[in-house]
Amino acid sequence: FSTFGTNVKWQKNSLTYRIVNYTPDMAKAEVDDSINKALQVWAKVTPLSFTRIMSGTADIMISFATGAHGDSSPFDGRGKTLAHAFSPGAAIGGDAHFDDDENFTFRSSRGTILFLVAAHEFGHSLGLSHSNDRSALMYPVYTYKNPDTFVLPSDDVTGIQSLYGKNPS
Amino acid sequence: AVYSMPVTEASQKDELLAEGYLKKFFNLTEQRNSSIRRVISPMTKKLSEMQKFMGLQVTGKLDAETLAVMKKPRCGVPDVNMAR
Repeated sequence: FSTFGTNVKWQKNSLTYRIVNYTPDMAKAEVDDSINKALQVWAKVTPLSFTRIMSGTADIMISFATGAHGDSSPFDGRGKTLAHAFSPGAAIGGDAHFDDDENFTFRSSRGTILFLVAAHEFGHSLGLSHSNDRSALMYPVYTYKNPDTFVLPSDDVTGIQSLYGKNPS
Repeated sequence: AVYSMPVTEASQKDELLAEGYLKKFFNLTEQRNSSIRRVISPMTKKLSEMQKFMGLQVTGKLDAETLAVMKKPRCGVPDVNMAR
């Protein structure tokens, strides 16, 4: 694993998130569920907790966009780049953007499973950079895994706990 | 040193794709009007870096396996750790 730096992390354990808009590929409830499950992947192994807010500015702002979307890293159409996220910090820090030219799915392997992409991006939102371990969630290339039986690989657990410690419970 | 050669030559389109990929994800920078003779080109160096990071055979060449990984869907965050 690698991090953006030992001090590039949230200085609090209670974080907020907001889903700014939705992809038309999935039902809203499926997006909500995918995002919540993706955050819980990290909450299970750290002292971090996540609370959803419906308005205002959250620590992690989540949005779907195509092409240029105001952050100097435009998306590139179908395939290639699926999403990106920013390391912890004020303003755009922690935010996660998903390329809406992709075909996001809830469970189907005939598209890109939003839960898997979101769980990876939230790793960045919390301070993890890419891993060179092919089995890690933070490996930069998308590979299908069954979302119903997903377990956070040990490389990612070690990485996130190096920043925030273990879940006390 | 012995270098393995690609089975098929990469097309100009593939080379452009690789250059764009390495610029975006591995911090490949333009090397124009350099008066220094370079034994290893920046492209070869970055290709090797990318192959090592991705767990591929490190050849420094744009081979089929490397191209295939470059064409896979991925996260847009650079693999080079800028903070470091």
